[in-house]
Amino acid sequence: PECADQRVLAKHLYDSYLKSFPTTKAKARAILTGRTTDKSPVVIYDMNSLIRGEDQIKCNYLTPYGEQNEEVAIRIFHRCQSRSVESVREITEFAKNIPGFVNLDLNDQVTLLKYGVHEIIFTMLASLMNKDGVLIADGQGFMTREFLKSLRKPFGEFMESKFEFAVRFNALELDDSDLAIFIAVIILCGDRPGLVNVKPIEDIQDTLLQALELQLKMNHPDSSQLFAKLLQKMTDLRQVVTEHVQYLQLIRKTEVDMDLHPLLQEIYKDLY
Amino acid sequence: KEKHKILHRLLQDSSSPVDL
Repeated sequence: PECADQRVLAKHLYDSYLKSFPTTKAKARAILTGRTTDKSPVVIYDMNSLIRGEDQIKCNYLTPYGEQNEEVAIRIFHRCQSRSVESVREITEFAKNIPGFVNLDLNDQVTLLKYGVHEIIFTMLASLMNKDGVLIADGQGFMTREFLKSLRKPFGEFMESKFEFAVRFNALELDDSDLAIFIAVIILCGDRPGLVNVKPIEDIQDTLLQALELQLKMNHPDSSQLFAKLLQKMTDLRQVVTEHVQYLQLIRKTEVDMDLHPLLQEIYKDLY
Repeated sequence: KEKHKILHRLLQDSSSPVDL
């Protein structure tokens, strides 16, 4: 009966995940490997292809700040921000559907999201990446890693640590139903700074961890130690987020006119 | 609470949680 409960929980989280996140890993992998009847993504690999791509890609977050006149590196950086804000909204909706989450102290819910969202953003970004580039605008475009690397300092280095993490993480070959539980586990971390009431958070996470372990055993019977390997990735994720915050601090120092979205300001303030 | 007012708002938005 306990296993049955864990399967119900896994199914519930997967359903919530599909409702909350429009671009699934399944869809992204189909586009990246050409296994889809949809139009191939527009490949952006230099300044000319970027300009062409901007005409071809229909997307409401492509030019959110009326920024066509902005320098390319800053334009791309702004788009990353817009996408991150959208991701925070999606993750919040997903979190609310984790059984027990909305019954937690409201300030603890805020703390869990504050510390969890970027780990989740980089986990899900890996689904859109391969070693050569990243899907953008819901799979309408593919921006190459080399192009991103060629952006002027300090923007050129901004995505490298995410690609390095993605390549290692994608080697685990998780699918969307695995990721749904993993993401819930990340949110319900009882060791986030400033939590008021840790016990109920750890209780929910214990249940989620049991569901994750069973899910991985059933979905990847030949992949030994996958559960342990996945838990280790949580440490890597914290490192990716710490580096990300350091980059942002550098960018805010060197780019005096750089504005940060108010939601992201809230999240980054006193983070690490 | 003031420090995280957008996160608070997102959490208290309409969409209702689903109970198992």
